[in-house]
Amino acid sequence: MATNFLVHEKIWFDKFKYGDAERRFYEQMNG
Amino acid sequence: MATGTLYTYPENWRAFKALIAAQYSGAQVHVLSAPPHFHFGQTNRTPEFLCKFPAGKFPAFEGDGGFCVFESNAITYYVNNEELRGSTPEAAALVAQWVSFADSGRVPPASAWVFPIMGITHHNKQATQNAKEEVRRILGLLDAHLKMRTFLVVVCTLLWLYKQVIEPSFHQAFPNFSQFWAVLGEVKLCEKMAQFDA
Amino acid sequence: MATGTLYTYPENWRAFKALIAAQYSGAQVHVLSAPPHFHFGQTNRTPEFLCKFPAGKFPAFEGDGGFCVFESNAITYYVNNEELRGSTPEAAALVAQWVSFADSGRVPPASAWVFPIMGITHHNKQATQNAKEEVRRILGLLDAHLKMRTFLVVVCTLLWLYKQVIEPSFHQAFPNFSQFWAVLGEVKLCEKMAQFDA
Repeated sequence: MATNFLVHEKIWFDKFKYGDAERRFYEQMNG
Repeated sequence: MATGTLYTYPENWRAFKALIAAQYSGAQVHVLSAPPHFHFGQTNRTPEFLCKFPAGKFPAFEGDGGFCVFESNAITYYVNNEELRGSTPEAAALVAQWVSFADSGRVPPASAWVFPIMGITHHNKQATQNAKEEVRRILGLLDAHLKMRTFLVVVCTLLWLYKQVIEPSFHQAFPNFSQFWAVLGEVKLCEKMAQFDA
Repeated sequence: MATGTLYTYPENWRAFKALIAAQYSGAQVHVLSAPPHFHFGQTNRTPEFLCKFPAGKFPAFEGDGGFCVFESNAITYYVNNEELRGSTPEAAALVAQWVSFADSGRVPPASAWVFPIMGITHHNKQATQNAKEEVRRILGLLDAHLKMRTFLVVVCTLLWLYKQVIEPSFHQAFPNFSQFWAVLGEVKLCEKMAQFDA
């Protein structure tokens, strides 16, 4: 039942990837 | 005390936050989640709905006085009482901290792990592995912090995990969670970690 | 009035939210963002930092009285004043609504569009196209709502976009934004939409 609705949910599945990449980027930037 | 109507689809964990808060605050929240009052995918596209809730998102709350608000955290805040909102700037800041941490730190890995199992998104072995490790890290962090505290908003973002994949052996390491389920009633906890079945 | 220290790496748009709020509220916020006081990647892994901020995330705020809070929205709330927090439950709920909408609706497509151009993540043509359309949809929705209102938290999540890719022809359709930049000072707006350069 819930799955019919959840398929419309906007979830940032790639959050983990983007967060990791952003952290690495700024760690490099900040030496 | 807020009184009004909550528009949502059934079994929406985002709506549970507001409904649990209303239980504590005594706010009168009337839920519309099924026809004829509510058709998911239609109701939220009608001009009158979009005029009240321009993002067309659920859950959406309309107070009896006509005040309209969407985004589950904002609705939960509104139907809450002063105590649960945080009666000092420090308490309110910590509520905001864990609400934000729940949305940014927990919802993505929880969904990435469980949605493929429920057939909602494609399965990717590595992504599932990453999500599982991220969930373990976050639960460890939370467990250390949940001693003597109650974080209802957190538990709503953990529903999928506890219903689908976190079996007793997995959550034994995090003993401070068990008190939460008292508020949600009997939630059938996962006995066996669900695996993706192609 | 909050006074304390904000730990962050330089140019962190998440920290800007709290710093702008502090300008309005008059809170005294001392920023530590460079050696010797702060080494991103090291400072946040020391035991004393993790004891105060268990998630090891930035920005993190430590009040002069020892109160510690992480998550940028929570810090912004704490250094804010009553007026900017929302002096009625309705006003506060609407602040929470747009804060939540900014994080869930804008940060993902903004990152998906700009990060590959900055070399932070890999480029994917379709993902970029999807992100661009999502940004256009969200800006249109916001533009309709931003008449006569100021949403500073929103603008911080738009920084990447306006600095990298939203050229005048793109944001002409959204006239209500221009007033925001007055608070951020001269932000070099994008003249030419940056494209991914392999």
